[in-house]
Amino acid sequence: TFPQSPRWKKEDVTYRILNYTPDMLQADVEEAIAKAFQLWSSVTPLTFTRLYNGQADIMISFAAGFHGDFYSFDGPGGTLAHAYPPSTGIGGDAHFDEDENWTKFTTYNGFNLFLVAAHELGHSLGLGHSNVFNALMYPIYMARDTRDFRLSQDDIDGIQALYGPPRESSGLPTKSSPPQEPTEMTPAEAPTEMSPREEPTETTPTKTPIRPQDCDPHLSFDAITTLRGETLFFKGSYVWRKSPYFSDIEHDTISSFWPSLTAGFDAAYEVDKKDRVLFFKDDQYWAVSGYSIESGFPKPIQNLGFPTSVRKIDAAVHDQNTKKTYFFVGNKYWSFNENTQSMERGYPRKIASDFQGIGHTVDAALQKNGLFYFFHGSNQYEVDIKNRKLIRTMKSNSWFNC
Amino acid sequence: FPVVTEKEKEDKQFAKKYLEKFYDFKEEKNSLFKSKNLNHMDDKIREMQSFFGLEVTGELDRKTLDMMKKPRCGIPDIRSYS
Repeated sequence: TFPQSPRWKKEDVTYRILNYTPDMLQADVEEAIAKAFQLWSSVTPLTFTRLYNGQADIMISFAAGFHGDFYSFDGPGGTLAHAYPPSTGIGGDAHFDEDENWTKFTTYNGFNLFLVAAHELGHSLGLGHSNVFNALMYPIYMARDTRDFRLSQDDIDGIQALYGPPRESSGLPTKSSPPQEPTEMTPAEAPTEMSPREEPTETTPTKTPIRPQDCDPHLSFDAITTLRGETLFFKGSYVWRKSPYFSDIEHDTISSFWPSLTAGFDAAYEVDKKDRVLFFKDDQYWAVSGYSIESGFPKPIQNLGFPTSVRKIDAAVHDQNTKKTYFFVGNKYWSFNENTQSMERGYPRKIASDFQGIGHTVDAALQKNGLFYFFHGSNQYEVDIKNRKLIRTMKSNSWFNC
Repeated sequence: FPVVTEKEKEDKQFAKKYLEKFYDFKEEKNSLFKSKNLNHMDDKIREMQSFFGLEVTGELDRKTLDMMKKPRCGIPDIRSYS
């Protein structure tokens, strides 16, 4: 909570939407905000009534840059919104940065208004930030599925410390709400909440495999790709990040970069000219640009021209010189023309016939400084495809200064 | 000492603004002792790192910078919000 834990000293709180973002339909803005209030009313005795004029407790508005308070917005990205703790005047008000691209979808091409509004309204009710990673009140924006979005236990504990749990009622809505804009969910609809006194049932944490040592001689990888000059090595949910500027290897997880991508990539490659990395898993693929995942994904790999008999890809690498991307499946490979976005004729071909010394499946592939690196288990094969020469064989983790 | 590259200067400036905005870092403008400022900033970096569960080094390492650059809410993370 904020210093001195300010809270509304009443249970029926009012709000007013002062203006709208042109990014969304007005009805969608209203629905996102109503849904955000419902999250909090479902776990507290609070009710939220919308006013259409005059002064409401929580005034909601969109604005860009300097907008009349001491906390100007900063253009696209960075700060998305802010809100004031309960008090008179500006207290409780929530401001959203109009320089952002607001959306009602769970997309990566903009910020979901429901998620950000639910967070900011937590501030409007008196909650500070949480350092619990999946909590709604965690300060960093995370795109996630909003269909049956639930508050985390930390959020519930926080808000109920201020207002207590929802009031038990005899099943009838305690307040008649105008039909077009329900201000309160009737208890029957309220999600059953674990009351604070019930001990959370102990869920046995699923056993995630521990990260292998960097210099484990048996280390193998699921996929490898370059990304803006760096090289990322993937295995399960783990990422090893190698930068040309720092000698040490950074250890991350896939979810810390792309929270909604499931771990265990089959293949990955970068088309650096488009600042785009593609990830493959089973018969689907995703395209990302930095942190943001392009909208409209995942897509089926058949969109790239694979026959339906191909259920997954072993490895992929993009040749920055020829603009061709090579996809490896079993002992064969395809060549995909990134300019025409189509598979080349005469494929698939045998890997061994065109890539010297690579007579087996390929786990991962990489192009660096014009040379190709094909990974199979804990070994790696450096190949000069122009001169059709296998240069050397190394350990897969030779990149980690072992 | 290695020459502080332009990028590092930019990163430091960005971090300073971030810490001022979200961790109540106040640069003592007329402080005689430059090092006093630096230690103060290191403490604030540690505070931020511990909030986000990063390795607490007090240094502006890449993971710390990455976290600072992620889209976020404009409200400070620590309670001395005035």
